[in-house]
Amino acid sequence: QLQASPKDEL
Amino acid sequence: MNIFRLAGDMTHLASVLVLLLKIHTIKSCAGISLKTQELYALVFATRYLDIFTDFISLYNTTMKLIFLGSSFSIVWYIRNHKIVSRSYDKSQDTFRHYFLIIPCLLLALLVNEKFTFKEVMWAFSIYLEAVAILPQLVLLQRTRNIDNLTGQYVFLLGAYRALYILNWIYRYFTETHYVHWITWVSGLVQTLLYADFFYYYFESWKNNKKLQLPA
Repeated sequence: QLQASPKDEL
Repeated sequence: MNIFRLAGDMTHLASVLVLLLKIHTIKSCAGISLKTQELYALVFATRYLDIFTDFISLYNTTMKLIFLGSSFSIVWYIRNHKIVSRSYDKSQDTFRHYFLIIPCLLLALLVNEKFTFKEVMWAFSIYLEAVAILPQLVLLQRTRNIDNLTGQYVFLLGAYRALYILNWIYRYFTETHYVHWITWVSGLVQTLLYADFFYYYFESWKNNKKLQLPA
């Protein structure tokens, strides 16, 4: 399962 | 959050403030590309779809709201404000949006972190941000007299991107599993687009001459 990374940058 | 990331965000914020200062106080948008501003509004609208679903920090949410609000209000000012819109030279700002939007959308459909609506939109916003400055750079080349605020605006935008690269290098070495190919490659492309501008910006600064890009 491909996991999208958390987007902590703007 | 490291110092490069914070400095990058603050530089980005400063660029927006410089542009708002030009629009609000001088009531002019001369030399500013509406096309680029519209692309930025689209970039933020598609990237921050997670604003109400994923809470990261108060800082993150606040900055997102600032970038969304400022980008849409800048577009509104250039298009609709009685005085500001008069200084917009449509005949010089001829870049076509869809030349950038369509390839970015196709790329986002092919290359994304996950094939979901939110993730495709996020990848699209990353690709589009990388090239959104192009109409502005084309307009700068056509502008005989680039005023100081416009020059500073573009310089700050470029500096923000360069600082983000330093932030990624720092994070790569300090965090485990910190690998983000989509943002890295697009960010690198985006920063390289400013290389030519930076060269002439520093030359004009060194020689104390007015900034002018060769056609």
